[in-house]
Amino acid sequence: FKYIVETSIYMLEPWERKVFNIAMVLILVMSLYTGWVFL
Amino acid sequence: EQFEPTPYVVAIITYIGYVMLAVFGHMRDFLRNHGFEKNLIATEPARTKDFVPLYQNFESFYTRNLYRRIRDCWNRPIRTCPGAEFELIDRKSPDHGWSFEYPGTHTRAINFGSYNYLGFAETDGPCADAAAAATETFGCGVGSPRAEAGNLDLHTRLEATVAEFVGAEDAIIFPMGFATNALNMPALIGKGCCVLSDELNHSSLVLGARLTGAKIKVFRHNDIADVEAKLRDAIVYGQDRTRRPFKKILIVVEGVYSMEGSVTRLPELIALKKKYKAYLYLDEAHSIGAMGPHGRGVVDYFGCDPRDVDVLMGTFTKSFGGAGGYIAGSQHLVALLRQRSHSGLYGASLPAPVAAQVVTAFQMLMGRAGPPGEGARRLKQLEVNTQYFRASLHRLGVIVYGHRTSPVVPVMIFMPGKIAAFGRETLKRGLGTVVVGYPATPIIESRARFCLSAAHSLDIIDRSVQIIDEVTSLLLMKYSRRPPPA
Amino acid sequence: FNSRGIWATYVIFIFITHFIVLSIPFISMALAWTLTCQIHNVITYFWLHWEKGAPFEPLDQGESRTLTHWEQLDDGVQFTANKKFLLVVPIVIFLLTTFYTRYDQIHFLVNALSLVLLAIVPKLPQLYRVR
Repeated sequence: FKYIVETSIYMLEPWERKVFNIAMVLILVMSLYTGWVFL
Repeated sequence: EQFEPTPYVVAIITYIGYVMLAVFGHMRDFLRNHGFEKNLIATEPARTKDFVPLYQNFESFYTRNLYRRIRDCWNRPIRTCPGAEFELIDRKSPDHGWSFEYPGTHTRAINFGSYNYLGFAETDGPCADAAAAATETFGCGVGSPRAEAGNLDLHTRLEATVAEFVGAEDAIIFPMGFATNALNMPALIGKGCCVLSDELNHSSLVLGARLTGAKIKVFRHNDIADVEAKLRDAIVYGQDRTRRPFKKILIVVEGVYSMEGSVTRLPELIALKKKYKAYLYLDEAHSIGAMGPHGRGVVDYFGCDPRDVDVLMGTFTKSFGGAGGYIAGSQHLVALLRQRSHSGLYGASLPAPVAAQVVTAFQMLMGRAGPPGEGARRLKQLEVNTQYFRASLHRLGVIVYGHRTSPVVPVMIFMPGKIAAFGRETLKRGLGTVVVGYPATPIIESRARFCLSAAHSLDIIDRSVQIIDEVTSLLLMKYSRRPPPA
Repeated sequence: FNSRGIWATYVIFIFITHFIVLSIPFISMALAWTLTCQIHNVITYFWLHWEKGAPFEPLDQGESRTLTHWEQLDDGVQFTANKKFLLVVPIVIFLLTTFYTRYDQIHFLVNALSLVLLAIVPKLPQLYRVR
């Protein structure tokens, strides 16, 4: 609850929240992978 | 007065929140415009597609994509008198704010949302009896302007009462607070004049100033140095292009700024207007009845002479449980308004029950009606409630704006997601209040606004502070870095 | 654009954008910087010089309805701190991009064109309210 309130996705509809969280996870995974390859 | 600045990190997270909501808004608009999603907002019928569009699509972007999602927090229907406690009619939205359904249940809550400073919004007592009697005598409404058949002796009595109460020579009343500003400023000034307006003035003052056609200069909120600088420029440089001197310069301020909870610096403004021969228009909408030892507004609070303020404006909405407004001042000013006021010539006049309610409330404040000392008791109660509530909130660690004696108490929320969460969580716990966000406030200054009332008991205040403590802990809203008061 | 922390937020958004582009595995550093530069110029062009009016109904009786955000900024006063900041940032991004693309000609041309057409020309005072 604190997470969705701080990031303001509290105002989004459930499916939009999923889109937002998937995008966040995707960016995280990509950056970890690229970081690993890069380093 | 306190205006603790928005913490830097919170400001940045707030912007990121708004940008993220804007991105999703554009994404939804794209889906709607390309038929992937049904457009539920009111649009023009297909047959008028070839005409010039009535609405600019972008202008309702905010309503469609941000406000709509959380609009259950606003315009909540109530089913009882807006006293210390009230009952709200529950609403459910199956489609995230596009439409509402009424399950038939209702919620009882403590009322910190209504303007009811002196607690005159009540179902019984001298005011209610007077309103009922006036209804039987005069009926519910008057379908004609004052200048025609809409003038009742009640109106005349109310004007005399208002003039005596505020300490002016004469007064004129109007059926609507907003119209009192918006429709009378054009009767006072016009082209070739200059209006110095506070940047946080109410929209009725902004609209009234724009309708006059006068040159408008906006000064920083409550900044006397800025007023003087702009006043000097207006006098030295005069009108644009022609450089002719302005015919009149009108300084327009509010007594209490309801969004900030701040109080105007009246003594300095009076000194300035005397020094530069300008006129002063004081909107006491929130301070009449709520400020000052006798409830006569900020003029009474600062102990100034009412005759030093050229135009004393106020409303009956916030402190007297009524509606409408008044303008008080010199005989000459009121006579001029009687002839020229758009509201007095075209608008239907104040309904008799409302006028009776307001007259009785004024008389209770002047000690001529109701139980002896009732008016003074309410004023004292409001003052105690205000300072007790503010001190309790400061102790919680939330950021509270405004003057310690202002009965409007803004508590800062900042992030857009928390605006709705605060409104919903407090109502869930039995506290009804108002939340305000952009564009009615600066983008990083969203807030909840609590309106104190003399009808609130200290027990009610304690309960509400406890609810606020719970919700602000849940929503991580205790941003204040100031040490809590001893 | 006059409220607290907005410039820092703007720069943070540029970093976030670059970070997202950079974390795409099969994109080279040079391409990541060029994409950042392009995305920044296109979005700021759309936001500052394309959209007109306000996303809500302002109190100005429709006065700003025909003005872009850039023209409404600071009430149309030119050379304010905000406008200088918004003009300098794309130039700095362009210089960084040129450096990180090792002065490659193709990248340079694409970025220079985008910088001039989308970021600098619309901000010139001579083009204020020009349609």
